[in-house]
Amino acid sequence: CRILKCNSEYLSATSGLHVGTEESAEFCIALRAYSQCTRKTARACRGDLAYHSAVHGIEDLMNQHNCSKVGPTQTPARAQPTSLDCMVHSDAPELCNYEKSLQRHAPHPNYTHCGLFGD
Amino acid sequence: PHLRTFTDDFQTCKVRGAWPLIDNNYLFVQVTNVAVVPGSSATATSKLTVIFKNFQECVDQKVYQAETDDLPAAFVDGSRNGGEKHGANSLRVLERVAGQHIEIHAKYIGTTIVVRQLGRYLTFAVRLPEEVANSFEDNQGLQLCLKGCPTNERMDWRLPQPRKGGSAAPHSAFTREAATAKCRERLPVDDLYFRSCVFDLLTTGDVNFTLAAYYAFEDVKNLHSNKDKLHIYQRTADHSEGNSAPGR
Repeated sequence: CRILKCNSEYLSATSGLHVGTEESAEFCIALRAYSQCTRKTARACRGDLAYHSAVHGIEDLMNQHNCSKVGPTQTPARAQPTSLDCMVHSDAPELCNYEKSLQRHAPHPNYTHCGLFGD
Repeated sequence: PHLRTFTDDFQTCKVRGAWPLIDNNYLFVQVTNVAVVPGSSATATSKLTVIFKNFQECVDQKVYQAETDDLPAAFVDGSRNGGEKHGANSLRVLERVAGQHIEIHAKYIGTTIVVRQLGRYLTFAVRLPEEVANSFEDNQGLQLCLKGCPTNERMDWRLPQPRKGGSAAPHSAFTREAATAKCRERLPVDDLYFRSCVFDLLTTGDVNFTLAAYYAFEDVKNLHSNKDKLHIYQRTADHSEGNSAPGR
């Protein structure tokens, strides 16, 4: 569950903002990004108190700032993948890339092969 | 089917019905094999199931299933990646040739799977790290890719001796010479891929098995980590091969 990461990203995005109508747009952008972040982690966070608090909190804050659910987020647009090697999200955990996750321990893992064909 | 194990053992097995190829902490692969011709114990693969197990922040559990004439470019839930987690795209199904060739890239476990349909049957090839292949518990069952087929499931075939003018098997449209010539078109080296090809043609008369052997070797070329071990000349438990002349 990565809810703490979502929390800290939201806090960091809103740290310089003051509650007021002139900065509501910035709050909305940050809240939509926060909401997007929680949705991504929803499955892993099922039953996590911090997660459910965050989801309710976001709803309240969006109402408070009159934010629409659709609109820009602070998350920079991800570039389209150009090859298979680039298809893992830039913010995907390093452990989702076997070779990268191993680099510290074993730079060159041994691979094996199995095949089945014919009759 | 002909099986090349993780340790480069080469076997021809009966294994009729459903058999697990791989069963470890990350991956489960099972094939179902059916008889190819009446009166022969030779079988070929008509169904393949692959289960990628739920893995940390990368992928949800995903099931891939292929059957003869149904080689989908998606998991059974219709998705083509690992779900909704941050690292979901570390698991992808890629269609290379519609209905004939798909690849599954599981980057989070350094694994590539190739599934093809050639004629009426499926072929399977996988490349994975030894660490992943060896990550199983004692209570995880049989894995053909790991230790090969049980002894009583192995077919210790030998190529039939030449019989001038006659076909080698009742169901075969090929003489041995014709089968040899056909297989040599695609497989110039007299290794076990070549010999399996000849055996399959003589057993079934189905020329698609030539392509199965050819692409199985192409997959080995692409997936095997040791380019010096691509060809295999001696079968495992090969007690009495009729054609025991050196491979080359």
